[in-house]
Amino acid sequence: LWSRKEVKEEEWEELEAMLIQADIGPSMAVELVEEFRRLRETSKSGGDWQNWLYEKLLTFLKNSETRLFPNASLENLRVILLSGINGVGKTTTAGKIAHLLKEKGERVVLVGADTFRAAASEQLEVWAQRANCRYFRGSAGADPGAVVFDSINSARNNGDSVVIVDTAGRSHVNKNLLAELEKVVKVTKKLVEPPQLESLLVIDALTGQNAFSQVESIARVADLTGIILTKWDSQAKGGIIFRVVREFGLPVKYVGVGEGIEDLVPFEPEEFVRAIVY
Amino acid sequence: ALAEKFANIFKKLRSKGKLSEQEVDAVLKDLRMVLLESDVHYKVVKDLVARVRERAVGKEVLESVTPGEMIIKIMWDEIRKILGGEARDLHISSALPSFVVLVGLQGSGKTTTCGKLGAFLKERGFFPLLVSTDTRRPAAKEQLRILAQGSKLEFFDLPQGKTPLEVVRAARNFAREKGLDVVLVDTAGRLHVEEDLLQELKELVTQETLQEVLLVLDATTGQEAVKVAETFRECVNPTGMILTKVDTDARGGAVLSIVAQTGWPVKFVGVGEKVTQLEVFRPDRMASRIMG
Ligand SMILES: Nc1nc2c(ncn2[C@@H]2O[C@H](COP(=O)(O)OP(=O)(O)OP(=O)(O)O)[C@@H](O)[C@H]2O)c(=O)[nH]1
Ligand SMILES: Nc1nc2c(ncn2[C@@H]2O[C@H](COP(=O)(O)OP(=O)(O)OP(=O)(O)O)[C@@H](O)[C@H]2O)c(=O)[nH]1
Ligand SMILES: [Mg+2]
Ligand SMILES: [Mg+2]
Repeated sequence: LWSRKEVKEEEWEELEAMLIQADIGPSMAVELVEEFRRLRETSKSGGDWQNWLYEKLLTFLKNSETRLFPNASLENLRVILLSGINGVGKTTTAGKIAHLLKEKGERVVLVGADTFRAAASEQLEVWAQRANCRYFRGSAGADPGAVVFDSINSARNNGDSVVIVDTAGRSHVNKNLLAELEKVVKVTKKLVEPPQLESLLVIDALTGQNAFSQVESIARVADLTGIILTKWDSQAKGGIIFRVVREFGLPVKYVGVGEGIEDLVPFEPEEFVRAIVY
Repeated sequence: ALAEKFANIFKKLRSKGKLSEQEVDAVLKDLRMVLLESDVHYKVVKDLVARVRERAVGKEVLESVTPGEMIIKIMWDEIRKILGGEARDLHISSALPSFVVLVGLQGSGKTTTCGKLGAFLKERGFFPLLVSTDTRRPAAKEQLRILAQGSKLEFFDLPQGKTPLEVVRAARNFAREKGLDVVLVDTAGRLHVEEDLLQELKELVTQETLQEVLLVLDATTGQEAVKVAETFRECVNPTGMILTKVDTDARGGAVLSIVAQTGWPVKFVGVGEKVTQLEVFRPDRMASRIMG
């Protein structure tokens, strides 16, 4: 269809609509459609539009470091810090990562640094039981920075190899909560060297363009090293990832695909793009 | 902010005086981009821009000295129309007790909102009962119990209850016994693609008389919001919506989309994590929020 001479205006609109509805964002959608139109004018070859789009979107995502701790020393303590706005899936993801690393033979401790929300520590404790790993809890209302500090020292004393810190959900426009997160990151950096820290922002795949401002605000305070995209089983395309990767160069490391402990998979660019294009 | 972006658009036109149809189209193109960036659904933007264009290419605008401002005013007007005239209230009928059930996607804020609604109603002289039917999420019942305790509200749980229907039936009896007049039912989060979980909700709404079934929706939801709303409508036919996390600066474009597509009234907005941070939805306030 797209290899014939004349492409109707509606067909270009359809392509733009499909990109926007995948949450890629209007400016990027317009950009992609215009690029494709220019290419078609200059090259007389037909070619399959889906193939072009697939390859184009994939270029945004290649050269992404998707491994956890790519440069860490495995003999020293490593810390995973999870941050993100309210309800995106941080606590659940912390449990899933704990399980994943335990299966790999790591000595894991799950740290409840959400000392604010109702039943946050009870929720994470259940996940620690499910993942069969140690649980370090902060007392209600305790300063999250202090909890993280104590937990890392406790991990060193206990001979743990990985500390997974679950933080409280926060609005990325709340200055106090951003300052609180900044403090948690500063405390962590005092205790472990940069390659030993994986600071991951958790984003809900159903989120729209707001995800971009979430990354922008939180990247400023949390020294982010990567992203985890949750609820991809919702069939939302998570297209905001392209803007995020292009603007911030942050790799997506894992994808949440359900509410169970095994429902966390490594990010696969081909599969992600295929779900948008085909 | 949207108002700034709109202002920038018509700043370009200030020096032009009268507008040609092409110039109107150029302004509408910019307005369209701004709405899409606020997560208003593609189809809703298309209809909205078409309606604005219809009014904007009239003589009245093209011959005005401030055509840009007129177009923006028309856009404002059409947005306000979509959001509805006045604030709509909860249907707490004289049925004793009245039932308000909260449904929605995982993490949208149902449990927290249940607590907020309880406190809100208590302040207005009602005697609410908070009920948890979430048997799936770790510590979900505990979360609602703690919220109830925090606001000195009654809490009900049926430990052996497996389905929301069983729990709601037992809660009805409990509320009657205790003379409580509003039962606020928290349900487990579920995706619009989880058929069996939707079926579980459908069973509840078809077998019990419920005064309100409210879709609790995260204001940061993107283009998928419309699909979510349509699926929930087919399955449980909500009587309204509560939009949460409005404080995270999300422009509520999802709300505009869903209201435009479903005609559902938005009853409340969540503007923070604290139990007091629930506001009655005011269409004009949300319109000015969407517009910047
Ligand atoms: N379908 C699906 N649900 C998920 C996924 N990840 C998390 N959830 C659900 O999302 C809801 C919120 O998860 P939480 O882990 O409590 O989210 P959170 O970010 O810790 O929330 P706060 O701490 O309150 O900010 C729960 O019902 C989870 O089961 C996922 O990948 N898929
Ligand atoms: N900033 C902000 N956070 C909110 C608002 N409403 C709820 N939250 C937070 O959002 C997160 C998720 O809230 P929950 O009440 O656990 O959501 P839920 O829909 O019950 O989640 P599931 O039961 O897992 O589906 C919590 O951290 C709440 O404090 C709001 O209006 N603004
Ligand atoms: Mg949490
Ligand atoms: Mg809940």
